[in-house]
Amino acid sequence: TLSQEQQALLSFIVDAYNKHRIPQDMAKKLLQEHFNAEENFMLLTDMATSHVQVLVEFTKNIPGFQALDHEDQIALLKGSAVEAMFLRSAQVFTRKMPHGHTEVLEDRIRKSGISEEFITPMFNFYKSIGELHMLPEEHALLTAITILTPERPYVKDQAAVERLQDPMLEVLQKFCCLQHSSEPQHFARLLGRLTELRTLNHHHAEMLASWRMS
Amino acid sequence: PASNLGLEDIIRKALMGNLEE
Repeated sequence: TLSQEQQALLSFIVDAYNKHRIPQDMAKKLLQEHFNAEENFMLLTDMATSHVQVLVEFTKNIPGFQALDHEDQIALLKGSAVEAMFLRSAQVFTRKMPHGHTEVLEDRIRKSGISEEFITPMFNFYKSIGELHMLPEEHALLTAITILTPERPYVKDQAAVERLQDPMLEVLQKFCCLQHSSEPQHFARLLGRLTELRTLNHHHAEMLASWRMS
Repeated sequence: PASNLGLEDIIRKALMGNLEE
């Protein structure tokens, strides 16, 4: 079972994760209005900006984060922002949405000028997250674990980051054992998705480069 | 790269400010 301290940490992270979401009016725009490819791209860019702001607010609530060296805080957020965004988007895509919404969202992304070679791995990732049937607690913890990755470029005090990440990993492992007792590999599979996220992050960097070219 | 600077700018501003206020 989770210790009292671990339960408190879990509740805190889940609350912070649920509290910090993309503003509803912006999310609604994705479904309601029609845009041409360029406007579509601009909307997705605004979404990404809002996503980063929300991510920073969530991260500030992770116990101990604000006590880290300020430049290390920035290095962690810079290194993980794209991965955390993909995780959150995967959660949106695997959630049961009203009829037709998934298609509208998918269509919008496909018509944003992003080339197919980048879109396919992204939707494959969403699918692989969907197959895990992750609980909201697992999404919140996995996002915190992604952000608190000590091996990001320019992080000076990796040991300090590890001291924050380790308890999260322990809580996630215990939570997985408790909630998925019939699937002993569940925790390992979750960690495997972090490797996929790293690959997507690299794809994303290439995608930005190709956008700049065009 | 410019895009990375953009990301860093957003992060720095968000770290200093408070969206909830």
